[in-house]
Amino acid sequence: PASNLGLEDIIRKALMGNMEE
Amino acid sequence: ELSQDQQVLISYIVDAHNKHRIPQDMARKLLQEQFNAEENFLLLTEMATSHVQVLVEFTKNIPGFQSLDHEDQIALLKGSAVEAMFLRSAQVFSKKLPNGHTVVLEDRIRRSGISEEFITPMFNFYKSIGELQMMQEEHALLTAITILSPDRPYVKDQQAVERLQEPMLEVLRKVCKLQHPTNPALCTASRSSRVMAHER
Repeated sequence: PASNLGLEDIIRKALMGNMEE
Repeated sequence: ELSQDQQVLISYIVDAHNKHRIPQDMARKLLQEQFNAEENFLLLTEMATSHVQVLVEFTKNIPGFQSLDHEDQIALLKGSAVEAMFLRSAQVFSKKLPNGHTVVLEDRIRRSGISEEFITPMFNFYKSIGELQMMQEEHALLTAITILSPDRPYVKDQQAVERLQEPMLEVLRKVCKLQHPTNPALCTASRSSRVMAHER
């Protein structure tokens, strides 16, 4: 189930969050 | 005794742990709205996504984490996300939220179509974590320690991760002895960062 959620995608986007701001 | 630096580290991690939570509107949906099994399942997957985002925000606030190699940051989060989420969920369930919230949550999970094969061990895990009667400092530290496990797959600079994890392990050992002087079980469990793998 974790891989179906695109876990790595979610993590990458969330980590990038501050950089985009 | 905890040193000044160690006390600062604890308050930093506990603050981050408390600050980053599932958004209010999602929590409200979970607790208040009526759904069928399929909608329950979708709601839980939405919540899982939100939970991962919350976990990443917490992790960014762990001292030193953002100084790690970027791909190692991803590897650590990817390798620990499920364990850390279960730890956090266990804390929520063991806090015995007011007004039977945990009853509603448990009911929703049991009626989401998720196989009993997963549900039973999950609630057993929540129960055994609850029995340890961990304080919030221990939960926050254990979560940080779980995330900063140097032996996750694809981590390149394991020593850099160890350098971050070791001071936290030391703090957790001390906190544990201070808060549970007569309960060796928790201290033994927290001495090993593999406690989560065992529970899994």
